[in-house]
Amino acid sequence: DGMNILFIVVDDLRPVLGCYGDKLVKSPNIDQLASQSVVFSNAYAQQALCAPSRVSFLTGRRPDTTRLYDFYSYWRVHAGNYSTMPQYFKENGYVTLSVGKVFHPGVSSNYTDDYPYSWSIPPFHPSTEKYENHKTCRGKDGRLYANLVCPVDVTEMPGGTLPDIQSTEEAIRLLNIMKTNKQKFFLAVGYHKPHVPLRYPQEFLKLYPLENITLAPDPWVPDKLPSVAYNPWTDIRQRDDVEALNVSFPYGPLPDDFQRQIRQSYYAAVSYLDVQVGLLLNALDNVGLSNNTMVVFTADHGWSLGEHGEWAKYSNFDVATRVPLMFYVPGMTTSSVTHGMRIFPFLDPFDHIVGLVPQGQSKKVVELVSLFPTLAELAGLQVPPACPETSFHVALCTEGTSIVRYFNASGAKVEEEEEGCD
Amino acid sequence: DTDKCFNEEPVAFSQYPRPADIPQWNSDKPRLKDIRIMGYSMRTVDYRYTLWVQFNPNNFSANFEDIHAGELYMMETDPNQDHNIYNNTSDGWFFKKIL
Repeated sequence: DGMNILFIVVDDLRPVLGCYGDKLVKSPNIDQLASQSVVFSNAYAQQALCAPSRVSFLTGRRPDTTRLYDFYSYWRVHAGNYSTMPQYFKENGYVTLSVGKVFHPGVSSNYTDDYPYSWSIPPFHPSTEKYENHKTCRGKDGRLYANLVCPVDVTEMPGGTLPDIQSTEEAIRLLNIMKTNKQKFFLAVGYHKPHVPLRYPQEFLKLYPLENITLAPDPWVPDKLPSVAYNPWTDIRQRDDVEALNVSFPYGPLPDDFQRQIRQSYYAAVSYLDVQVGLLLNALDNVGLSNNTMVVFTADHGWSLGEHGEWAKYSNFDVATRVPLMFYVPGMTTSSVTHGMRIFPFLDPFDHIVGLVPQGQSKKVVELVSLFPTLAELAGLQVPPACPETSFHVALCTEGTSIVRYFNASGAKVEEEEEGCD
Repeated sequence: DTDKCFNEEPVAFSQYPRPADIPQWNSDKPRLKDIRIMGYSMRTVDYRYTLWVQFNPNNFSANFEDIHAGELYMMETDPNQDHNIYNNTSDGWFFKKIL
């Protein structure tokens, strides 16, 4: 009761993480978080598209209730005046703060990230976010392009930095303020990578030599896939490097070598993200808040890395809808932390260590729409009631259910779910 | 197995909109007014079942009588979801069984 909440949401991250069994990726900081958490290995988004997924899990309603399937409506005007998860915490005495990409910016969050309803102060957006799709990628000819695959020299970037680096700095600044003013907080940090363009500090390429990168295990369009189910990855086709390949629409395929380059850069972007998460969690230790702050780590949806001949999200395939989901709850997923003890020391992916395993693992199938009731229960707040069949007129209810029942209260390893009789 | 209680089997529901049956330039991100089909997925640890049905963007209604396509993948034997067996199952019996 009265615990702080650090809510980390990552853009387009599929469970390409060591703690999800991926053998290639270097993600020691997220793996370290998992080693103190309950990790859900079958968690799914309600729609594999940024704005609909984010509005869905932040309101606890399904897309058919938010009536947002694209980017162009604001639920309070278009569907119903639904309370959001941060708004609920704000109404229950929390200082609620947003850094980076939590709501999808633009119409779907009223161009304000739903401030002031959801947040105590105006949400922070990195100043360099506006250069995301500019020509900042240096080609072999030395000229600058707006590429899909975009390892960069950060010192050459506008402002000499990148959006996620700025977000981490701001989140750490806020943690230091929260430590001083001793108010309980709900801090949401939204990282942009590995969303396209795959623009990250070029040194992370060293972690993934191209010769170690394979194609997807099933890089062809399945013969019995209905054509309506296939997504033609239009957004990446418009990137300069992909456009130059002149692949046919809608099925391509991309040249094998370029497929491997995309996969290589996705992995490199994940390790870059892991460093940002590591710096943020290390700061939580530094301000002495690791023992009374829950940490939630998840993503808005996944991303296809060539499986079924597809790239990006925009489909119902598991690779596009399945997300990482883990909860660190001091005293519940781990035994209580003695004050001052470090839980999340920064781990450098370049000094990669293996062997961190999740504290608890649940294979139960769960949904992002359940985040709101789950966090309410974990924080000791009244859990929002289940929505009636039609809930456009109901401000506070949820179409998800709390998944705390799948945690193990003692903090011991979550028992493998017993098949059969209880 | 009949000697095992049937555990509460959690289900996850996802969905995705499409403007047409055949891929076109706005298939990935159709605007609301251009949505004509909605793909509703139901998944458990054992399978993913998806129905692509007619959708009316004016009243947000999905018509499950007008099925454009279906997908069914059994996770144990096809974890990568490459072998759609929806058409292998005679109409509805499987759907009734899993429901």
